[in-house]
Amino acid sequence: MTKTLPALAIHGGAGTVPAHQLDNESRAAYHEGLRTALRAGWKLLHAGAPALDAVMAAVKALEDDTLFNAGRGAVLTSAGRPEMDAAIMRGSDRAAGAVAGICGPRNPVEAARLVMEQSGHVLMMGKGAEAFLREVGMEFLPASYFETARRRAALELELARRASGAPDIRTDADRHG
Amino acid sequence: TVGAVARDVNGGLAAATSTGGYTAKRPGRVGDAPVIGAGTFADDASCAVSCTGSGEVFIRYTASAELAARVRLGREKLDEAASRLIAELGARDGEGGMITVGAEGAPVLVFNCSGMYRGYTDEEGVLWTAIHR
Repeated sequence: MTKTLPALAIHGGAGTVPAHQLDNESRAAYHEGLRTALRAGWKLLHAGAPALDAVMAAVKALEDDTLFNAGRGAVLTSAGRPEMDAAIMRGSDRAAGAVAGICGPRNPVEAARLVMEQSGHVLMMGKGAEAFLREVGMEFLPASYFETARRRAALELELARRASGAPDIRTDADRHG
Repeated sequence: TVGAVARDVNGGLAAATSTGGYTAKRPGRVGDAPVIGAGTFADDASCAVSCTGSGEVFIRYTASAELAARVRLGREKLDEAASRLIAELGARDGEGGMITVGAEGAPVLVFNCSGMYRGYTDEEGVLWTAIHR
């Protein structure tokens, strides 16, 4: 089989902090978080690993970084707790796995891959998904592991706004996390 | 929301997306990230896609499957199709972005809002990252 040039791209969300509000230290932290994810995926691609392993490694690195709205550092629902969604898909046979509305697995993208590889389904949600993930041995962490002071503050701000009836003037960053 | 798309040395494509949704969302609300064909999609015959933004719009317009279809049907090249589609979604209140990679060529990263945390590796493995335009 002819070899193709590997390629990798990532995103950390489209709701960015406005440029004038981003100090140099925060800017550097975001760039470093993105580079860490790129390195995690590129190392595998460069070693000849499948694209599926590379995208999972890159997304896990972003889920572990509290700067980004996924995994640790996920935003909070109006009920004050994280509810996470994730999906993964392989292009050769369109195999796919996804989870919705879960809280517990350190890396939701890894949970999605377990759904793809071991459940016989594509999408699993909520308590049923969590029960399946426990059955297949996934470690569960408390909701407090995922919560950060920054996301709690953004939630309180938004709940206070809703209570006051003031217009929604949030930045992309606050709205989309 | 975070995501990745990749092409391996055998030409295999893959996509992954993960999210907490948006701040103060109603419990039970699910956006496009886990919806195959909306926020996440991969098919070796066209491209791999991961999206971020107004999930309800990306679901209704099956954003990532739409991009793949335009490429597979040969109507547009990947970068043209992605740029045109993200603009169309923006015109329908679909604020956000998408990253995609095809069977050949460099990854494509597009967005219709103030910025997107993003990065890619070029063929030599040099890392490129950006936040705003």
